[in-house]
Amino acid sequence: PHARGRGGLDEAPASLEAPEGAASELNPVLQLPQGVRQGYAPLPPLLKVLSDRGPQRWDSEVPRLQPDSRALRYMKRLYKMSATKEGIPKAHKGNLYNTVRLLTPCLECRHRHRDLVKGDVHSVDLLFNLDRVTALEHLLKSVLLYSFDTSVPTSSSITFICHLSIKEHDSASQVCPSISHSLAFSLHFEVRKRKWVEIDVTSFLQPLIATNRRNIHMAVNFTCLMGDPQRSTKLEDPVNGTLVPPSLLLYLNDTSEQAYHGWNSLKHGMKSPVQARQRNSPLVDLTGDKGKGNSQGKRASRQRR
Amino acid sequence: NENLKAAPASSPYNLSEYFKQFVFPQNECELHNFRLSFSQLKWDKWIIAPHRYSPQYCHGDCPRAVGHRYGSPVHTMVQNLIYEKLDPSVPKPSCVPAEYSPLSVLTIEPDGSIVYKEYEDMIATKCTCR
Repeated sequence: PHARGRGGLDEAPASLEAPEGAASELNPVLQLPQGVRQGYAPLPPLLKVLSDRGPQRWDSEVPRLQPDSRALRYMKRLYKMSATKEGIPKAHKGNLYNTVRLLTPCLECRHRHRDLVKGDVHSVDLLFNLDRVTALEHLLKSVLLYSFDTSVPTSSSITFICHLSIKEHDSASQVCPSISHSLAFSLHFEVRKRKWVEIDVTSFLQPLIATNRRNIHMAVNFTCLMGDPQRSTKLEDPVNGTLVPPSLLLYLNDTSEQAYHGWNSLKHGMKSPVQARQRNSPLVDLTGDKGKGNSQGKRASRQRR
Repeated sequence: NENLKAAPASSPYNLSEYFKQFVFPQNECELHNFRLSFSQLKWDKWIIAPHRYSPQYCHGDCPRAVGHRYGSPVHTMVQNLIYEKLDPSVPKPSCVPAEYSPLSVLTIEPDGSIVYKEYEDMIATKCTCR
């Protein structure tokens, strides 16, 4: 049943919809009895193509939307940081992710208005489709990824005082979206071409992904001033170029058999992701009680007993 | 010395024949290199990285004394014995991978999203006889 949940069989290539009789000569995977097949977690595309007989089908028949070039550049850089040239995962400390998904919004309507007090307000309504996220992929961290393609001379350093408010549109009821998440922060950095800004929205997305939400609809206001907060900030357009609508980056722990669990192998003596998470102070501490002193923990458990 | 007494008075030819059974096979079971690029499979449109992938493979004959060299279980020697003494239709032990290493892959999904994934058991790193 969870295979139907997200990115499941409804996404699968036509062969999976072939009439029962045809299934047997199509693909060894399809010879599984119906019940088992239903519960069969959908294979990631690479393994699907390796188990299929018609690899050339994947090349011709499956149309692929081309990703944004900036997004591709970012993921290639992430790949270089995470794996060697031969593709061997680097034993990097601390992160438990074995899957990173970059989703570009499949719908965005931009609004932009100038507010004398707040500065230049960019707001976009974004719809992210999570069908590719399988039920076996657990969220560790999620990030809104802004890229600034600016023509500002690279020598200048500017300070962004930003206010990010994310509202989740509940498509069921058309009431005005409730503000589920807002944060204000200031960013100071040397502006270079195509600068990335990562904004952690894990606490906002965690409950949505945990409830198997397949679409996330959010309105994001990104207000930026330019200049030094101490002095009068000039209300210039902080980015002469365009503030590109953000992509959504999901750091996931794929718990399926085929995924690599480097931290989990007996070599490292880790028995479960929870232990690894507690020990490695990961990207996101989901237990919430990091390092509260063992004695307190022990006393509490003794009292409980 | 006992073997020599036991061995028939023989021309050098028989003697070499006799010792052959103790020599390790020439093409003994071992790991072989194999390197492919996803462009050869025409998958480079959706597999962005790595450009080259070396899955390796295991090939060769399994010697009779497999135990200590390949970490094979005793069953492998039993299977060898069955093949040699009882029933040649039972296959000899095969040369197969014993250990693997993972592979990180960067792909473009049909909906245009990009995914980095680490897959288990994608590169053979050690062979054994089973």
